[in-house]
Amino acid sequence: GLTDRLQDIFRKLRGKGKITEEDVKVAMREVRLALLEADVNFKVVKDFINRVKDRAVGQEVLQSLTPGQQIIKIVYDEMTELMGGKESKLNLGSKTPSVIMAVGLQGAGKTTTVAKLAKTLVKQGRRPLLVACDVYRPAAIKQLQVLGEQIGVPVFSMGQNNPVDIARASLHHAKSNNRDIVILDTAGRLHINEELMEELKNIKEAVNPDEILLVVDAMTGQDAVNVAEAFNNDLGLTGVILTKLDGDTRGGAALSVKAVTGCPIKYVGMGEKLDALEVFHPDRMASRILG
Amino acid sequence: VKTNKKLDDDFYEELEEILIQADVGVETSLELVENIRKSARKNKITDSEKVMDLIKEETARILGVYDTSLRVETDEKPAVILVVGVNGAGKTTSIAKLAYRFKQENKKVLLAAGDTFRAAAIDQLQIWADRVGVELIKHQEGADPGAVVFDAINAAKARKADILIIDTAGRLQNKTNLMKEISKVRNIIEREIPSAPHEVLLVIDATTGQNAVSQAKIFKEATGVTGIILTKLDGTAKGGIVLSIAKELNIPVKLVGIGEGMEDLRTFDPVLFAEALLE
Ligand SMILES: Nc1nc2c(ncn2[C@@H]2O[C@H](COP(=O)(O)OP(=O)(O)OP(=O)(O)O)[C@@H](O)[C@H]2O)c(=O)[nH]1
Ligand SMILES: Nc1nc2c(ncn2[C@@H]2O[C@H](COP(=O)(O)OP(=O)(O)OP(=O)(O)O)[C@@H](O)[C@H]2O)c(=O)[nH]1
Ligand SMILES: [Mg+2]
Ligand SMILES: [Mg+2]
Repeated sequence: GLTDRLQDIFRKLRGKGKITEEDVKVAMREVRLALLEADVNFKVVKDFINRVKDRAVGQEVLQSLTPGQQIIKIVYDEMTELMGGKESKLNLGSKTPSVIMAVGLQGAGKTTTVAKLAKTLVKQGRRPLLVACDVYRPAAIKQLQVLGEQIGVPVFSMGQNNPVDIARASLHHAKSNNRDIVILDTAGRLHINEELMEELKNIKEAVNPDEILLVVDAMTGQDAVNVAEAFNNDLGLTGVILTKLDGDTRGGAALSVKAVTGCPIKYVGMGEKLDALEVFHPDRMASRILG
Repeated sequence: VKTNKKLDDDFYEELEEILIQADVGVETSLELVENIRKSARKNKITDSEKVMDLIKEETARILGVYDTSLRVETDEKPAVILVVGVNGAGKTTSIAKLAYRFKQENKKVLLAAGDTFRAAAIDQLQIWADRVGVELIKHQEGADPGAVVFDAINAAKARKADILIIDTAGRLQNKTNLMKEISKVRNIIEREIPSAPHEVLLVIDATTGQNAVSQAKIFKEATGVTGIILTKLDGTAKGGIVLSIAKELNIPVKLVGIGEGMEDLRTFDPVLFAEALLE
């Protein structure tokens, strides 16, 4: 991986006092390559490299580390910090019911993820209500109902009706059925589909969510920035959930999405089962991306 | 679009940037640009627009050496198409589109609900089958996918179907047990019809990054892959990963998905693809 590559490069530089600009230049070429191969967005890589360069040049070489190890440590620390530094929680506000809205591209994992979130919340002693706002995809409502049944969480549906009306009605339903968190599953859509993005804005306006979570497939490539930026500009995201991290992708999209929106990644999907949702750890993600 | 630019380092660096941002991957991008640079020097080309044409032609050439037709005119009936890929790529929807296309060509199509695992997967395919007007062979949720496939092949033979399209559960390529399962499904098909499956189509989401190469490699090893269906090209992703897949694995793109409706399927056009990739 990157660590070995940098070790090789810097083997001959052992015993030096400071990290020189040339050392950093050579190292950054390798880091840039590693990040691009990990699917971090091209422009995000550029910015990241510049930040690391500033931190690395002129640094004293620590007694316990080789220059290569030291540069790696700076890269790793910088990336961990960029990705949020520490774990992030859901901000469920003070009003009841709290509202969580899941949005994202087609097939990203929204329906599965909202069910996983509901299961997690049940374990925390909450009483979530799942809401079927995807009225387009064949059997989407049935999919959510089947998942709801598997975890013992009720699913609110009005069949193929206006998603904005469904969202609004779900709040009333939650109140009259003593459910304290409403989780809206929305249809997958392209960020460039104006009509469908308008629908999301209307849902947001109708129910004023505490959390608007962008669900992103961890294997997304360079396009991740376009998607994240558009959803964030249109809706004001409060967080991100990265799915399918049980795959073998390095997941550079995580850095891209965080860099371009500033939104914290709160959870990661680690499998198809409904208990496969974990808190996002920035340091673990940094190691994974760096390979 | 680069017009009247000087053919210096900056120009070629910008070209690499365009390719990398299109998910072509670093190695393939550098290689492609280096070849174009050499070719431009050798042919004394000084016009930047001409260089853009060169790279478009080379891209189209790499992707266009293959036959994009589907092998469905088989001596043994039915022709069997196995559809595989990772979770959420667009397999089930692409099968609906394929069924619709074949139905327009007056073929008798049968579908098999090989995803017996995911919630409402069978329901989803049944709705599509009804919309397109084709029959679906299915068992209950949780049934053995091999049993569904075996049943579907026999039903297809009995009903004299021209084409049988088999849907499978999404699976990540690093899940060894799931890849074993899909290899087993392929073997069952081959056992029932020695020349089948006639097509194994790997469905890849155009938004996928470099992981797509690993997907193609491992699915090729597990089931063989005769072609790719590249989905969601109606988004802003360019799908550049198919270039590395063509170069490293010789797997052609046969079809592209450009939307969520049953008509949103197109035969892959390498020239149009190269144009869009480099704009
Ligand atoms: N391996 C794995 N599969 C996942 C994960 N999350 C979701 N999936 C699978 O990904 C596929 C798509 O998931 P869905 O929940 O239907 O995705 P969606 O975003 O709701 O899709 P649309 O509603 O069509 O936009 C399904 O096969 C899920 O089982 C995960 O973390 N790991
Ligand atoms: N915009 C767009 N969406 C697509 C395209 N192909 C499929 N989709 C959407 O992508 C989502 C996932 O499609 P599915 O057909 O369920 O994908 P799958 O591979 O069968 O998913 P699993 O069975 O869960 O692995 C659905 O919302 C589809 O409507 C396409 O070409 N363009
Ligand atoms: Mg869904
Ligand atoms: Mg499917």
